[in-house]
Amino acid sequence: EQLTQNVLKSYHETCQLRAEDLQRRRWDTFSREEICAYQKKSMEEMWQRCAGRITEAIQHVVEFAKRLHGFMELCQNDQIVLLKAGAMEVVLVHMCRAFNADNRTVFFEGKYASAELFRSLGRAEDLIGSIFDFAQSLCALQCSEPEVAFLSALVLVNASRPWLQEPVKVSRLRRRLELGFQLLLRRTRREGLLDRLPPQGRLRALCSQHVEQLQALRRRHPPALLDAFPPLYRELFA
Amino acid sequence: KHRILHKLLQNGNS
Repeated sequence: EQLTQNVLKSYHETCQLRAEDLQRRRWDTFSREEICAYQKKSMEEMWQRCAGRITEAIQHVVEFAKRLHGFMELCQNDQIVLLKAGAMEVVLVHMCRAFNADNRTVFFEGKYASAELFRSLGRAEDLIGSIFDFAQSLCALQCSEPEVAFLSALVLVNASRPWLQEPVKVSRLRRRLELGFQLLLRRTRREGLLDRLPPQGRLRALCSQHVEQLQALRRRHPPALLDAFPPLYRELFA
Repeated sequence: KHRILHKLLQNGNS
């Protein structure tokens, strides 16, 4: 019970956007002119913008992790390993809250945006499509806020990440989180959720696709391109 | 190697 309260409190304290606000604004979409303006941006500028938004979201995930009971008791190597491997995955899970499955738009820079708004990302368009498909499938599960909170914690605290120094300690923490999640699901009669969650490999594949696209971008541009990206983004993905 | 992550983790509960 204590652990559940801690997961929920950590999640609420570090949530970037409130669910009510996202819901209230879900039909506030970009106009045709605004979409065109985004499409006319250079590929470099659009990548930088997206990297900026991803980095902001990741900073909230780091704060979430810090508040999770047990996370800061892991050795520093393992804290870094878990965040490096899991932060982007958590951001993708959170995206289902900011996604309107009825018109396939996502909250981006103040309004809801369809995939076409990201056209200037060039070849990364496939990645956008995959991310939208993932958000759509997660939306179909209609997860509550407490469920998203636990899913975030469980994506992060994963004992099978490579390079962990104390995997046993991580798996002990994970086990406690799993128990808390099961109790919550039982209480809310949502046990079926566990069987309907997308396979873990899907998140991993999206994250590798993101890194591959970033590498392809770097091959086509001078190294100075990355100077304009947020330092935390470069540290995690470049 | 992960200077920024280290810093973020060490900065209290900001």
